Amino acid sequence: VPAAPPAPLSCDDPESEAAAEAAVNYINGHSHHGYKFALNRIEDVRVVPQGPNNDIIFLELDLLETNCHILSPTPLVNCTVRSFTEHAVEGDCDVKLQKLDGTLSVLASKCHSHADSSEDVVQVCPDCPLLVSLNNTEVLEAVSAALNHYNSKTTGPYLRLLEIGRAKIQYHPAHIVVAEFAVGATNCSVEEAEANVGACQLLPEDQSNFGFCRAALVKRPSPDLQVDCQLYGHQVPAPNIPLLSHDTS
Amino acid sequence: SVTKRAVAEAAQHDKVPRPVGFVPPPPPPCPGRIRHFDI
Repeated sequence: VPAAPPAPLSCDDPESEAAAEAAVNYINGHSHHGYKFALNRIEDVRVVPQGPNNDIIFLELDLLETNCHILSPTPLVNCTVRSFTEHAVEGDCDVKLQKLDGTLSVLASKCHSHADSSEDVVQVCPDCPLLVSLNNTEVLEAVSAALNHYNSKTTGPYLRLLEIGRAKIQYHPAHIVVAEFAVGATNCSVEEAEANVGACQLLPEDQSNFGFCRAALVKRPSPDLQVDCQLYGHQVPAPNIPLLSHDTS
Repeated sequence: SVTKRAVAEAAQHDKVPRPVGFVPPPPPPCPGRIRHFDI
C-alpha cells in the first residue's frame, strides 16, 4: 500500500526555518554589494519529493536589510535590522534547495530588493530623513568630502571608496546629508596618494583591508561634517572627526 | 454604542467553556510569522 503523501510543510515548521536559515546564509555569502539581510518572514514553502531522503524545497522569503555591510566580519546574528523609521529596505527572494539525507544545500536563488515607500515612512515619522539615490549629487559631494577629510587626518593607509551603501537627506529643521560607504585600504600612505593617487592600488581582497564609514554633512544652518570610519582589520573604531565644526557638542 | 456591545459579546463568548478534547485549529500553513515588522 503506498504511503500517504506527507502533510504540506508549514512556513513556521522547524524544517522550513532551517531551510530559510540556510538560504539566508547562502544569499549573504554570495552577495558582494550592500548590506547583509536578515529573515523577516517565510512567505511560502513547497516541498517536491524526489525519492527517499531526497527533497527539493522551494522557498519564498521576505528579508530585511541590516546595518552590517556585506564585507563586515560581524556575524548576521549580531547585526541589527534597520528600523522602519530608518527607511527600511526589503528583499524578496525565491530560493531552491535540496535536502539530501538531511543535509540542506542551496541550488539557486533570486532576490530583488526595494526600499519601503517614502509615503509610508513620512506617515509614521514626518521629520525622518528619507533614502535618496546613491548617485545623488549632494550624496556624492558628502562622501567625497568625508573620505578626503578622513584621509587627511589618518595615519593609516590611504582609503579608497568601494561603494556607497545608503544615503539619506533631511531638509527640515536642518539640511543634512547622511551617507554610509564601504572603503578599501590601498598600498599608499596619504602622502603618497597626494603625490600620485593613480598609483595607489587596493590591497588584496582580504576582509581586514576593508572598512566602513558613516558621514553626516550638515549644510544648513551651520556647515559641519562628521565622519566615522572603522577598518575591519582594526577592531577599535576610529574616533569621530569633526570638520568645519561650529558646534562641538 | 455598537463598539461596546461588540466587545461585551466577545467577552461573554470567551467565557463559554470549551468541550473536553477541544483542539484549537492549526495556524494557517503560510505565510509564517513576522520576525521584525511588516512593510
